[in-house]
Amino acid sequence: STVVPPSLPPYFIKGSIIQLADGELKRVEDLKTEDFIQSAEISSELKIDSSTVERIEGSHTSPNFAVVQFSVGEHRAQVSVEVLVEYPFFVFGQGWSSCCPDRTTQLLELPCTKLSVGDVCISLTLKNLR
Amino acid sequence: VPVFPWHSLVPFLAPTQSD
Repeated sequence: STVVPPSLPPYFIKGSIIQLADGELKRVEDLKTEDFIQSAEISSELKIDSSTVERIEGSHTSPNFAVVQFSVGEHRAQVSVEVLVEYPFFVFGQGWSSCCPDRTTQLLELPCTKLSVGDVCISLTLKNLR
Repeated sequence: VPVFPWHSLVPFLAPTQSD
């Protein structure tokens, strides 16, 4: 059986059932870019932002972690996140990608490519409520 | 079988707006 570290969420395991904003159910490995875009269009609170990977470094805390620096949205705000190296991000037009795709596939059985500088990931921000 | 909402899969990155 697959052993998932406690800080790696269960919904990334292959076969997990994901509900889109219109109620449709899909497996996590079958999600497409359009699924996220259409779900965000339906959402009253959330919108999709583009987050471009600017830098990927090993963590000072633990070799199991990486620090990924993103440039977020049209304002290019700099945001760094510390994640397990197998943590998957969804890259526009490409799909699931992580710092260590071999580990992602090993632990989660989730098909995954290598996350690289310049990749544009899907992220969420709050819609402007006016 | 648990069902997870789509937005739980996406990191929430709120940019700080400086304008």
